[in-house]
Amino acid sequence: NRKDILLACPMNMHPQADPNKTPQEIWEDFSLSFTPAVREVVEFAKHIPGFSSLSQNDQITLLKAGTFEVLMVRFASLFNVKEKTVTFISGTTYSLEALKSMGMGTLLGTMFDFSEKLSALELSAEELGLFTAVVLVSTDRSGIENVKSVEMLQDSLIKALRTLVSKSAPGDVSRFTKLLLKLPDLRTLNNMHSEKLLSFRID
Amino acid sequence: FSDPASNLGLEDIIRKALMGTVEERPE
Repeated sequence: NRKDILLACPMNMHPQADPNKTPQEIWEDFSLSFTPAVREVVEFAKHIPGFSSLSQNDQITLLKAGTFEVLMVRFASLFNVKEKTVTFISGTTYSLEALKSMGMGTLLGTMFDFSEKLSALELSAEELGLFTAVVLVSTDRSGIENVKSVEMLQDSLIKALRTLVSKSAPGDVSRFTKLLLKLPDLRTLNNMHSEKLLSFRID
Repeated sequence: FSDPASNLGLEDIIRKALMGTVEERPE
């Protein structure tokens, strides 16, 4: 019954599907925001110094594995912890209770936790950009041909991030550590999200 | 997870964006 289709991802217009729309139309509506968002991640990656000198296979492999982690950082602010709301791409805001009553659960709660911890670090735009680059190159390495070059790129980005973070908050040594601890959080989120994706098929 | 992202055609979008061959679809 189409009325019961739950669209948990806030890149949909609304969490409940329009009952008059076919699954294909629902998917096309979603891809109107999903596809540009993925393209944006690719454009972002092209601007990471050193990323374009990786092999094409390794660029694609990193992007496939890391796109959702980057999007979770990029859209973390849609999950408003103070208000306990999620803003969908239409601009409409839904309370945590309402979304839970629709059937959303652990992934939603984990995303809220992540959003809360990330915003607590009060990153500047520059810090957030460099952190996002670290997220992408720190993603799962399955299928990577030249692990050494990816590790070298990761190393240089982490060094740059440490320099930037310590410059803006010299006294707060723990800030950089807390930031790096977001990486395993993102991996957990990504694994939970992947589980949901497995149950989703587009034909 | 074998390749959950393939359910969304992620690799295709990435390849096209990387190669710069963006379909001219009305945004």
